[in-house]
Amino acid sequence: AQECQNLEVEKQKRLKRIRQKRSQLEELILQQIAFKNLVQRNKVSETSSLAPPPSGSVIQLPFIILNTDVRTVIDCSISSDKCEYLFNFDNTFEIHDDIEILKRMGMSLGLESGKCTADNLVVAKSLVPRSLETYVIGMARGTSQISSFTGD
Amino acid sequence: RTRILVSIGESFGTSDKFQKINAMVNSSDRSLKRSLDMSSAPKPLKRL
Amino acid sequence: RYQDLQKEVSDFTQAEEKLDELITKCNLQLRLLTEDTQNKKLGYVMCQDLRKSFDSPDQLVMVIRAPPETQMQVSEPSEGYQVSLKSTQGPIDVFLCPED
Repeated sequence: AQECQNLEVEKQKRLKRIRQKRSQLEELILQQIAFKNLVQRNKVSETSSLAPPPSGSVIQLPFIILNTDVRTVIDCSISSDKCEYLFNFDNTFEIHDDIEILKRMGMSLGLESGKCTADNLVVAKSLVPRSLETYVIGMARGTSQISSFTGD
Repeated sequence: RTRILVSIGESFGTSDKFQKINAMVNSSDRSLKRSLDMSSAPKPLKRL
Repeated sequence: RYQDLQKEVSDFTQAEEKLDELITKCNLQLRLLTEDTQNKKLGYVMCQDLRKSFDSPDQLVMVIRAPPETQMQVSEPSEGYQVSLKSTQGPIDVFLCPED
């Protein structure tokens, strides 16, 4: 009985690690799909407009975004070499990374929210190696890969 | 003062680091106080 | 019951090893993808993409482009909302995304 108990504890630990690793893998797959989609979109756009967009209107990856209410007063100190910044806000703010912006732009085809259309699923599968397709299908359906191991 | 330190400047990576920051910044009751006195006329905006 | 549990733990061990392998592969693929010259050139968003990402119009959107390993420090808001940036590999670019 004691050995069964120990195995049960070991099983739960592994299950927890598998869940964490599966969501880490899904995040990496989302990033890969989103980035490939963004590059594809820009390539098509530049081909159709026969010229790259004006340099002042594009923001190259990687970047992060800090957003706050327009009425927020921002006190900003900058070192002369622009290597150090200090911002003081008088209101709350949010910080997002580039991948979050790509998701909001729809570059990850709704996979992150399990709202991927059949057409988008075809596109998403074409953007990843075959070994990852089952994870893409699982995300599109909003189902957990873990169920194939635990039957729950 | 507790603070959150993250490394930025690399492509992608784990995005949950900013979720922790946003949760910390937006959880404080200070924002509640601030929104309470938001009724006051908005202060002159400083631009970067 | 003991044998069943042994079998399950062994299945999970294999599953975890497979996930580790896929995560390593995915990280490598992503790094190669973002380091590819052509993809580097085409890996950009437009200002209007950013604008559309923040549905409420009364948001001020600040863009921060920093060299690798730049340290960002956000203080606990009890005494003010403070963000500091410190780079050791070159200047940091900060600009506001225009409203229009």
